[in-house]
Amino acid sequence: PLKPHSQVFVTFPGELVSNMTDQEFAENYLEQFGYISKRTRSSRQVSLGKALKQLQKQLGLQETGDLDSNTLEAMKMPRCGVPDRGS
Amino acid sequence: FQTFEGDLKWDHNDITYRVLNYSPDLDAELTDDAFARAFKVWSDVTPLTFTRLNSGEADIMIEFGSKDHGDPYPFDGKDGLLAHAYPPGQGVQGDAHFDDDEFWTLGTGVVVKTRFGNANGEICHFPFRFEGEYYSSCTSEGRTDGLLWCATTANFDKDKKYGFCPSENLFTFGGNSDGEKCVFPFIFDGESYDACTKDGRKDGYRWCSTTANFDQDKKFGFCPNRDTAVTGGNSQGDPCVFPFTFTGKTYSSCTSEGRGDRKLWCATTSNYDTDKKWGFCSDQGYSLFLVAAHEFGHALGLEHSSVREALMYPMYSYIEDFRLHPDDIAGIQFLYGSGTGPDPNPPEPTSETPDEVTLPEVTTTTTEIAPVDPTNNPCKVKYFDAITQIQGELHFFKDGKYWKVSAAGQGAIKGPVQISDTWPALPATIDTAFEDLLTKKLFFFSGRSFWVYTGKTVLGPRSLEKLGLGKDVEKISGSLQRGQGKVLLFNGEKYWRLDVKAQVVDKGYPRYTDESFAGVPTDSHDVFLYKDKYYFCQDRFYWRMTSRRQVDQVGYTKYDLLNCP
Repeated sequence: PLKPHSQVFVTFPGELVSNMTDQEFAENYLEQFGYISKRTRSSRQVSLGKALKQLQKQLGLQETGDLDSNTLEAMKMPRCGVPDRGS
Repeated sequence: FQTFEGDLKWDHNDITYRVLNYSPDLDAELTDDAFARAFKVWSDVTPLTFTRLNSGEADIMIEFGSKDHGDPYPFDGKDGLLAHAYPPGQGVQGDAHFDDDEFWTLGTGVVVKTRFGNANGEICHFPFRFEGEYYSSCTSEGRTDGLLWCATTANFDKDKKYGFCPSENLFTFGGNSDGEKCVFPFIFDGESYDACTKDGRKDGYRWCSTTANFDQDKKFGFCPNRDTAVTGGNSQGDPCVFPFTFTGKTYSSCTSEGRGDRKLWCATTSNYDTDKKWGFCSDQGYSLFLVAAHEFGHALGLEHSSVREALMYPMYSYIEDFRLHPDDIAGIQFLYGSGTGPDPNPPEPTSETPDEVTLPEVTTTTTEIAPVDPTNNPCKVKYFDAITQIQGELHFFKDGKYWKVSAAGQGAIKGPVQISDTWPALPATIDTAFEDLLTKKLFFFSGRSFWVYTGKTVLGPRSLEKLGLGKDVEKISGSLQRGQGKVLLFNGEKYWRLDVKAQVVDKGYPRYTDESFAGVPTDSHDVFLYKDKYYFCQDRFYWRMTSRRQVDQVGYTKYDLLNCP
């Protein structure tokens, strides 16, 4: 039988490690790709649920309006930098 | 599909482009080829042509860059954002930028184009066999000069086909040295360098001097990435160094040790523990062709599509046998129209052909190719007055006649039949017709009149005003059954909803066609329901839309619906 392997984990220098929460990440994403505006986000007038629904519709996901795991996963996929909405 | 606000498009069809620089990942020749193929994706379905310029301002300026690369939209390192492009216009508009922190390939892993050797620049074949051993990367084994090489077939021992792999010891690209190789050591800013460096540059590209003294000669070039170059980490572009030491152990290949995400990495010096220099080993990479085709879509005026299979969908996915999705075709043709393209009609012999005249089969052949009265052959009809499904058969109306094709499959075309033989009350020109799904009544429209057939009983002609349509409505050019006794009646840019039982249009109409049915021509001369999908016809083509109102196909009416040869 294989001997148990003790894995050593290290912190690699220069690796882009994000300290953002999922919520912050999602807000950044929604603003970057035109689902919420910077102004409405800063004034806290934004309904994240509505923006998430629009994103979910664009990406063909189930339109829950929630930051569910499928939506979060889709947000982390490689993509084009052109906004989905707005100019 | 979506277009940019105001339907931004080029005001000319002869588009120019220029490649400003290259990625160290991919050979310039492969890069040029990927871009040319990406442009061809669009020129194949439009009247657009793309001409490459080597100097001056082109409509589409293409460049690789990373992070802050000179516009207000920085890239974000490996993965995440891959590229972006600007809609048509002057200056930066129309330009396409590719993130050079990505690993650019043709989508299936490192592509190593060889130089010199005896393989005419063929791509390395990994793994390859050399003296009984298998190699999965370029090697200097068997050579005394240290140059990296690979076999271009699976078995060098048998085929003896090889070429040299990109390295700074073989050539540079860009810069001002016409591809000359690096000279080591070289002097830069008073310091001596014996390897490519990123010093003196803000863009992170590795470079070297092509003479012994850069300070004096100012001759330089960029270093091509080796097949073992890393991405990300803190050594972007540097090659792995094997063996390397990590936590006291020696590694001779990429490893996922030390990581929780199972990604393979390597050190770029011989000792990670002391130098802490590392990066990720090459993966499948991103297809430059696919990403470029997407970005050029933006540069031509298309925004992101919500059709997952469309090229203009914002997320990247690798497709082996790429074909442009009908949604993309509909989008680009909305802006620029369709190209002439190859004629879908097969070449037809003519009766003047000497061989055919002398051959015994000539009688039959001549009979088949004899000019056909276009009014009798539906395949010669450019477009039909009306198309609709009646009792499971698709009916094609034109100038007092109609033809039928079974909706079930590829049945033969039946007809022509005189309209007056079947429905004596009707005029020769039918603008649209539909079968009420509940009562099976047939509604025919022509000009400002309509008729309702129940079996052989007819009501009409009656005026469109009876349906609540104003005098400004000249005709009804299309109709879509919507279920529950409702039918949409189209007249160009507007449509109404008809309550079939009450035979009056509902309040709140007309509405604008393009607001509810985005992506189809607003000047469709026919609209009909067929196999639960909406068809909008313009000229010889149809745009097919799903019940979720997404265009999923654009095609030829006579080939796809009428089954013409």
